Amino acid sequence: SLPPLPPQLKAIQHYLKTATEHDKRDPVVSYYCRLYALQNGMEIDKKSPECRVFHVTLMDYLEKVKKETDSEAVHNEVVGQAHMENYALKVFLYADNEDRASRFNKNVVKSFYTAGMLFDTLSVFGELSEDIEKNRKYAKWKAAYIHRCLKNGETPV
Amino acid sequence: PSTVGQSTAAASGEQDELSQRLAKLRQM
Repeated sequence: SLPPLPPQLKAIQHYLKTATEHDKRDPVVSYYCRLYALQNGMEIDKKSPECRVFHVTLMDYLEKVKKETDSEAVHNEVVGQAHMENYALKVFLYADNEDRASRFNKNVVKSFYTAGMLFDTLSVFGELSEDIEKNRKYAKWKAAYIHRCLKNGETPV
Repeated sequence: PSTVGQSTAAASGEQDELSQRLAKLRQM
């Protein structure tokens, strides 16, 4: 288990949560969400002792996962990228279909939100393509928009 | 000053170690 998340690393909290949510459903997604969180966390702060302890613990965990798994998508990042792109698109298309069928609920908000974060994690493989960048922004905007409408009792357009 | 220098060197060594471990993890 990880030590408590230092406040300065709050920005990576949701990616770690998404990783936990996928531990049983899709360990490849969990692995890359945590790798993204680690990489981003190190960019935010790798100097303070509390952040260093957090990063080292997360690194230990990822090394252990990689040693123990025989998943090609974890060992080969090209395969991993394809896996993550397919999965993110699947979540995005589910939310988009629900949206276009005017089925608005918390599940659709969560799916758009998760898709947006999964598109974020694709940056561990390099610069995002134009299409993915477009979907990433759209998914985040849609999640916020439908959430706001549901909260205010309005019907999303 | 030498203590500060040593601390800085130690801190940067630890930072490098983290980055190196990350790079190694991705090549494993």
